[in-house]
Amino acid sequence: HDGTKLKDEL
Amino acid sequence: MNIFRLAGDMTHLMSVLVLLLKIHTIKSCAGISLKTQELYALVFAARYLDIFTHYYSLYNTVMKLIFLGSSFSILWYMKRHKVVRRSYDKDQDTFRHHFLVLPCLVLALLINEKFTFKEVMWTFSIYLEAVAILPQLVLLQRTRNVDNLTGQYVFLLGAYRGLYIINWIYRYFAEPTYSTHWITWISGLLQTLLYADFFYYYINSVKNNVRLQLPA
Repeated sequence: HDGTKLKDEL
Repeated sequence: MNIFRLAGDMTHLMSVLVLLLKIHTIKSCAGISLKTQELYALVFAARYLDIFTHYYSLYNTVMKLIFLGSSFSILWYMKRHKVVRRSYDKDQDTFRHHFLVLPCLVLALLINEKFTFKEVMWTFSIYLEAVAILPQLVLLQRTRNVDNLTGQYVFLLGAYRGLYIINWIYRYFAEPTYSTHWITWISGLLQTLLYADFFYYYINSVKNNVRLQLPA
């Protein structure tokens, strides 16, 4: 799982 | 993007606009904690390090710019504007906010998803955001009589957090590729719980149509 996945949130 | 996430972002945006409106039109920042505003500026600066390196959507980039721009202009108004800065409740806003920053940084170094600079800074911003409202809540408690715009500002911030939790629950069930995000979820839940007490008094004051007054 890519650790940056949730970064589409603000 | 789901409706809860959008509604959350919009209440977040409205909270910032209410605050800027108060400062810009009434030329007063009475009741607003500079400590909390400094923490939010730090939260956004640490979290949005990817703004020019990673593109998600136009919406994402524009919102990031708005949050960065607004938080630093609020700081400018409260510290530098010759009229606004005089209304700052300096003697009441005494929370030692630096003592929040270091534990959050240590925690981010210890508990993160990936030990890289950007990832640790992002995690640090998540932890710091969870507690950044504390100086503001303490200031409200001290002032007790809360003016309408300040009350609305804190209410909108709390609503934003609550909506983000519903958004995570929705994403968890609606998006097959969406995995568990314990760091964000636990921090977000803690952050929302901090508002519970304020919400209770705020909703009562709206219901009874009286000025918001916090107990001593």
